[in-house]
Order: sequence, then structure tokens, then C-alpha cells
Amino acid sequence: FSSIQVMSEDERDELLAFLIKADFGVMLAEELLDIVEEYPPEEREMRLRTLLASYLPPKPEPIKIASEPPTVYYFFGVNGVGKTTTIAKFAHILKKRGKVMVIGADTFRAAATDQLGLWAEKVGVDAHLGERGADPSSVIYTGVEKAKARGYDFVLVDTAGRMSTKKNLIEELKKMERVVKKVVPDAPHESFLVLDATQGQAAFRQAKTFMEAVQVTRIILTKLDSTAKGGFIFSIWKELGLPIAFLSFGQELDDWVEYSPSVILDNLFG
Amino acid sequence: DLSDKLVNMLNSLRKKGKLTKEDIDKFLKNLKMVLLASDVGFDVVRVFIKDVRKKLEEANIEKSISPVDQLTKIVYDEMREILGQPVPLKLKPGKLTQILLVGLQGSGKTTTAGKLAYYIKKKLRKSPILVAADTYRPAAAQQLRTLANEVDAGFYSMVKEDGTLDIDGYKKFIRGTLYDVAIIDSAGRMHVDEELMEEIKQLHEALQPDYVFLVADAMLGQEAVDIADAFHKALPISGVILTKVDGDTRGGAALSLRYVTGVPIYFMGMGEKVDALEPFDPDEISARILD
Ligand SMILES: Nc1nc2c(ncn2[C@@H]2O[C@H](COP(=O)(O)OP(=O)(O)OP(=O)(O)O)[C@@H](O)[C@H]2O)c(=O)[nH]1
Ligand SMILES: Nc1nc2c(ncn2[C@@H]2O[C@H](COP(=O)(O)OP(=O)(O)OP(=O)(O)O)[C@@H](O)[C@H]2O)c(=O)[nH]1
Ligand SMILES: [Mg+2]
Ligand SMILES: [Mg+2]
Repeated sequence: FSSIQVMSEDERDELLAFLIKADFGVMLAEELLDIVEEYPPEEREMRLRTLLASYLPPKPEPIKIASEPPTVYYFFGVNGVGKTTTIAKFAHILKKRGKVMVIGADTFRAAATDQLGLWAEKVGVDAHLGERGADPSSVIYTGVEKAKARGYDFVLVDTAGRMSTKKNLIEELKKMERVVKKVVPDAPHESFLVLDATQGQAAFRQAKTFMEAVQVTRIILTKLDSTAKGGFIFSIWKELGLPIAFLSFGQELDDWVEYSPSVILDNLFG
Repeated sequence: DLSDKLVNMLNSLRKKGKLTKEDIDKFLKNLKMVLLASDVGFDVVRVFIKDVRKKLEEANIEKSISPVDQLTKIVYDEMREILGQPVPLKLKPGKLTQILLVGLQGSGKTTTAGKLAYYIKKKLRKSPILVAADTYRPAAAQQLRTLANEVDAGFYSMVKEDGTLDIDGYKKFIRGTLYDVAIIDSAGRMHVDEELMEEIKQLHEALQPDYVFLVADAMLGQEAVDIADAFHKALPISGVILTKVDGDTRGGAALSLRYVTGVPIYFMGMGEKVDALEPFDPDEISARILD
């Protein structure tokens, strides 16, 4: 008889508010509510929580390490999401596991390589920084060549922010991916798309566009220290199958955790 | 795609002729979904739909001969009214005008400071100085200084060697200059970070700026409502500058920001270069939100 208990408009709207305000997006929110609606009222919130757990990517495989050094990691995404700061955090961790070089291939923005250079200094790793206005692909090429010759274990490549709508910038990223293979054929070993949790549904479109252009292996979700929940990662997993590597909660070097579904769920229901 | 749904619905309503209450309810439900898909805040959408419904009743839409055209017009008019008109940046003649830029991390404050300086030089033919006040971000002052050189504006940094702000030093310095406008670039901060929100209140208190602009990313999601509310409560926000409008966001945050703060959106950032700043265009933004 419990299936006779239809969800009232107000009740459905309350649950819709919860999902929308968490940036789930309308499509997925409605789909989830259609499922939850079938259960008796007293079970609905618990059912929603279980359902959401099933819609999340599982804890992923450990990050890929190259069979012979250097291991090359790319970081890209739209403007201001936290790429450069995230690289500093990665460098801080990876330096305990090997010799790290960061490559400043944002040759466009004012003081971009200065910012990365200061972080490298602070963390205590080496930096290969491009001249402003130089071709980012040649900066990467020279940097990775140097890293290979001098026995670096990890190379972290910082790129300029780019709107996924700008075709020439997407082409530039494709070239940056091709060029590194001349030095290290399997590179980049991981390609991190950095997404800002305070963004709305544009994050999904960014993921889709970047994936159509280059290899994207994992997402890094930043600015979770806001009240944003980053609900778009659910539809990114569902529609695009993109796993999440890393969750960033602030501007300092240890303001991050490795992705796990429980972190997302606790943040959502917290 | 949701907005196609709206278009298809309007076309089928057009064939119907007169509208029933059910047609209107169905239309408003679809409109609600379009607005939510455009990142307009949930509570803002609720109020918007309520207002549109009221306007439809007042217009006696069920008795109308060409209801679909009237329906579309009412929705667009309501959207444009909320988004408001662009407001010119008025400067104090013969005196220093101080503009303080505040907002979340990475929203585009420093870049916008450069764009404002360019605008003030080129369009208003006045003399701007860029003032660095970000003690946290590595190379923040360098970034602003580079922009100042690019647009041929003055530059001053309040940031001391020990990482604190020398506000008195700035006040002393600026009094001895003849700049028309000082644009002060602050550090990015989360609206939920009590310490940083307290800090910006203190900076504002010490400077007493003529304008306080909330620099906000057009791609913001539902968070835009909370951000607008927190900054609006903490500071006397004079206006909003919407950045990264050149992305593919539908820009619903613009509506939320307007609803919550009630202040005008002065400018929109349309790209990364210093000349990519335009007066806010409500027609462009309404079209993006509704399409
Ligand atoms: N609160 C908070 N701030 C963050 C986080 N990650 C990065 N930031 C801040 O966001 C701002 C932008 O970070 P960047 O690392 O410069 O971002 P980016 O993607 O490299 O930016 P562009 O290179 O200009 O596209 C800085 O002020 C960072 O300190 C985070 O997880 N939380
Ligand atoms: N495409 C585009 N990029 C923009 C726009 N405005 C700013 N940016 C970019 O957004 C990124 C962040 O800009 P910043 O000026 O460093 O942002 P911020 O608010 O000063 O960052 P914090 O000081 O760390 O809080 C940079 O890559 C800028 O070039 C815009 O209107 N369009
Ligand atoms: Mg960067
Ligand atoms: Mg800045």
C-alpha cells in the first residue's frame, strides 16, 4: 500500500530544492526524485542517500606512475579554478616520493609563472618557467626534455586558464598534449581537469568539451570550503564516466583530501 | 535540451489559440526548469515565477487574443526589469574617487582592476592608479603591477615585507598625488570565512571608498545567492562586476546577484585582455538565461 503514498507537490519541491541548491542540475534532480518518489515517505531521505552513494564514482585507482621516469601530469581547466595552487599541493606531497619539477606553461597571464615560481620555492621543488608570450608547447617540450635528462621523477605541468568555448585555446591544449609525446611517448600519464565547486552547470559542459579535445583522466574539485556542494560531479560521472582524484578545501598546502564518496556525501548532507 | 522544450511548448500553445489555467501552469513549470538549468538561484526562481504568474493574471492572459506573444513579452520584460539597466561610473570631479574590489578567490578581481584602469583612461579620460592590497596570494602585487604597466596606470602596493597591510602609508602617499581614481584590489575570500570577512570590513572602514564592487564569476552556481547575501550584509556594496561572461555559462547568477543585493551590475568581463570590459547588457544576459 505504501506505493499509494504519492509525494505531494510541496514535498517534491523541498527535495528538489535540496538537490538544485547542491548544483545537481535539473535533469539529474528530476530523475532522482522520480526514483525516490516510489518509496514510502518515511524511507525517502534514507533512500535518497543510498541512491546518491550509488551515483558517485567509487574510490579510484591510485594515480598512474610511469614505468620509467619522468611521470608527467597535466593540469588544465577554465580561468581561476585553482590549477596553479593545486599543483603546489601536489608538488608538496610528491617531493617525498621523488624529485619534482613544475613546469610553468602559462605564458599568457600576468605574473602566472611568478606565482608558480614562488610556490615552487616555498614547497622546495625545481621550476622550469616559460617566458611570457612564449609558445606553451615549446616550454613543455624543453622542460620535459630537461626533466628526463636530469632524472626527475615527477613533472607537473601548469597551463593557462582557458574557456572551453575558445577553439584556438582548445587547439593549443591539443598541441601541448601531442608535443610531450615526442620526449615521453606515454605522457601525460594523468590529465587533471580542475573544476571549481562554486560553479554551476557550466562545469558539466567544460568536462564534456575538454574530454572531446584531449585526454582527461580525473577531476580535481576545488573550493569545497565554500558552502557549494559541487553536485555537478554526479552527472559528470553518470554521463561522462570521469572519476575524481582530489578534493581541495582551501588555499594552504594541506587543504585537500583524496577523493572518497563519503567525503562528498558528508559534505552534501552535512 | 530544456529550452527547446520551452520553445516547442510555446509553438503548440500558439496552435491552441486561447490559454487555459492548465496551459499557464504547465508553461510556468517549464519556465522554472529553464531558469534552474541556467543556474538562477532556487529561491530566486520561486519568486520570479510567482511574479510572472501575477503579471499574467493582471494582463488577463486567458482572455487574450494573442496570448503566446504576450506571455513571451511578459517573461522577457520581467527578466529585463530585474536585471536592471547599466549605470555609468560617475567620478568625483577634482577629487580622488576610490574603488574597492572584493569577491571570491579567482573571480577576476585583479584582472578587472586592470580593465577598469584601462576603461577610466580610454573612455573617461581620467588618471587611474592600481593599488595592491592582497597579502596572501603569491605574486599578487606583481600581477597588478604588470597590468598597471600594460595600461599605463599608476601603481602602489600597500603590502609590507611582513605580509601586513600599510593602510596609513597608502593614505599618506595618495594624498600627495593627483590621480583621479584609485582602484584597490583585495585578496579573494570565501563568504563563509569569518576572519577574512572581518578583515575586508576593516579595510573598508579604513579606506571609506566611494565604490565597493563585488566581482563575481558569471559561472557561479546556486552559491551566488549566499555569496551575494553575505557580502551585501558585510559591506555597502555599490555594484557588481560580472566576469567571464565569454564562457558558455547561461549566467543565471546575474539574476540571483541582482535579486539579493538590489545593486546595479555595472560591467561585464568579456575576456582576458584589458580591453575586455563592457557596460552590463541586460538584453544579452536575459537572452542567455532564457535560451
Ligand atoms: N578557498 C579556496 N581557494 C582556493 C582553492 N584552490 C585555489 N584557491 C584560490 O583560488 C585563487 C585562484 O587560484 P589559482 O591557482 O591562481 O587558479 P588558476 O586556475 O591557476 O588560475 P588561472 O591560471 O588564472 O586560470 C587563488 O587565490 C587560490 O589561492 C580552494 O580549494 N579553496
Ligand atoms: N575569459 C575570461 N577570463 C577572465 C575574465 N576576468 C578574469 N579572467 C581570468 O580569470 C583568472 C582569475 O583572474 P584574477 O584576476 O587572478 O582573479 P582574482 O579574483 O584576482 O583572484 P584572487 O586574487 O586569487 O582571488 C585569470 O586567468 C584571468 O585572466 C573574463 O572576463 N574572461
Ligand atoms: Mg594558474
Ligand atoms: Mg587577485
